[in-house]
Amino acid sequence: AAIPVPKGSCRNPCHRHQLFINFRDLGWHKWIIAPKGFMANYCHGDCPFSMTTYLNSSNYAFMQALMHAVDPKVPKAVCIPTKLSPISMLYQDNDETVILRHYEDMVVDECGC
Amino acid sequence: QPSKFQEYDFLQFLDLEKAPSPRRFQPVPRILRKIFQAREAAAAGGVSQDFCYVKELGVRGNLLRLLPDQGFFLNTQNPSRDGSCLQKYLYFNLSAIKEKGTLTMARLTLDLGPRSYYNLGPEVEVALSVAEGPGVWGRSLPKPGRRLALQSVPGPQGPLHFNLQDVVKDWNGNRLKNLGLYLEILAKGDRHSGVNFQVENTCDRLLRSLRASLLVVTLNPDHCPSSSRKRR
Repeated sequence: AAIPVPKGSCRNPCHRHQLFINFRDLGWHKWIIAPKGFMANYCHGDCPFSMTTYLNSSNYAFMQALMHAVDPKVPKAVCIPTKLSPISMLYQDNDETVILRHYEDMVVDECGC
Repeated sequence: QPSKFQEYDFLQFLDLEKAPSPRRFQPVPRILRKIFQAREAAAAGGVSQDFCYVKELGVRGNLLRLLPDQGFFLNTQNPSRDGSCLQKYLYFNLSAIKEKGTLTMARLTLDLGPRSYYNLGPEVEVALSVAEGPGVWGRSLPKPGRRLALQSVPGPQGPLHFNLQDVVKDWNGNRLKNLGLYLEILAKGDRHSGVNFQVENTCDRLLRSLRASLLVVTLNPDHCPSSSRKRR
């Protein structure tokens, strides 16, 4: 009783979209010493049932996609970050203090359902 | 261009009330540049890192601050007979350290100038004390209080570091206690010939090249869970 895989591959599969924020565009290059900007990548795309059987998706996504296929009131599995990395920022405050600060989980490296 | 509203949110996220607008950029201290570049290289190489541990300093922490000295010279007369070169009042504005967290390092660095000048200079003695008296905000000049460190160097060879974690923790606990530091530097020439040319030369150069800064490392428990296990 396997669910028939929908015709045609998924048009907009869940994947990472790259977006670079240049601090100069925000006027923040005046106080952020480094980096020049940061990768504000994001995850977007569909998680149809056919996709949840591969592409580093969680078992939960598989079950949710299965339930959605049976009962559309159950929402689809969603496209979320599955691997994140930190960044460091070197900036100066108003007291002429130079600050190096690390932020965990700031950049999306991989997405999945 | 983000709306002011979004900008405010992002700055809040960075623990900043508003976008700093420094009048001029401080030179980036070598130690911070070194740590930043090592992190960038590791990130580019896909090496996973513990951003809550600063291996270059051997301490845990996710926020490093290098505070410049905001004090002033107390006297710069020519060296007296006992070779006393200079007395300086050192003051570091800790009020910027607002975020909660544990202070894991407070290291005072005295950069006595480039090495090449002093190869044959006289021995130099550095005496560091807590400043007493109304300090920079009162009328009378600060005086040396409790001695924190006394160190002789055979002619200053680059930067000297002093661990001030206990003192700064105390100041952090009660900002009124932060009356600054009292620094005295002596150049110990040949006793019998009194103040000789070399001592004057050393003192003169110290006056021009002395730089003091305080490196403060804090660990924010919200951003750095105590166990090394990754959050689930």
